[in-house]
Amino acid sequence: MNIFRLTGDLSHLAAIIILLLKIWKTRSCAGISGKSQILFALVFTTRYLDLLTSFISLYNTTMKVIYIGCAYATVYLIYMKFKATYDGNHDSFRMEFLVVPVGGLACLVNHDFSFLEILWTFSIYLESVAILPQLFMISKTGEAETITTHYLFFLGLYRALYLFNWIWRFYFEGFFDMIAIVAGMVQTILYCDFFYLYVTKGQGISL
Amino acid sequence: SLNINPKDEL
Repeated sequence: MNIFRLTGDLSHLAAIIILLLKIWKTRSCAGISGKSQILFALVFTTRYLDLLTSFISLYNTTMKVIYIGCAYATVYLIYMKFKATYDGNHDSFRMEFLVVPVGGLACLVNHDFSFLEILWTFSIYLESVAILPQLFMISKTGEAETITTHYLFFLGLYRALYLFNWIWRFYFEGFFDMIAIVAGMVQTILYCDFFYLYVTKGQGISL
Repeated sequence: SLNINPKDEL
């Protein structure tokens, strides 16, 4: 554990909690892509199956359970509890355009051709592009509420901090995972355009 | 030695 990973994890947690609270407090999921949230629930489910097979630390287990629980709670709020406020017409990105190629890539490029390893690889690749339905929705409606931009900022910041974590771990621990690093770079690059808007416009974005 | 792909991250 180093400072970049810890702040990365906390940034990720902040993003998830901000989104949940926003939906809960406003009783609305307007402007939020349910499809991105389904993809994130799928990401956590496929990555954290190792909860059943190995124990790493109390911190690790606790965070995994919180991430999975929050992901499914968010999907529940969007598609069940506050379904009437869900803007399905503007959430038109096709999930299969991400899931199918990513699934294929995970089968082709992985560390080990085993069930759990392929699901882990799938989750890493899928996470890198899971935000695309949300970014697509914002580009379609041409605007994002302030709180939604805070959510995206912390979600993007998390993977950027992980990049620093991997540099740290390479130098001090000899840790090196090409799959995670390349996917993490792709993921961070996808947020760059948004980061620019967030910093220059500060609050709610309107294109 | 390089320690490749430990699954201790989130």
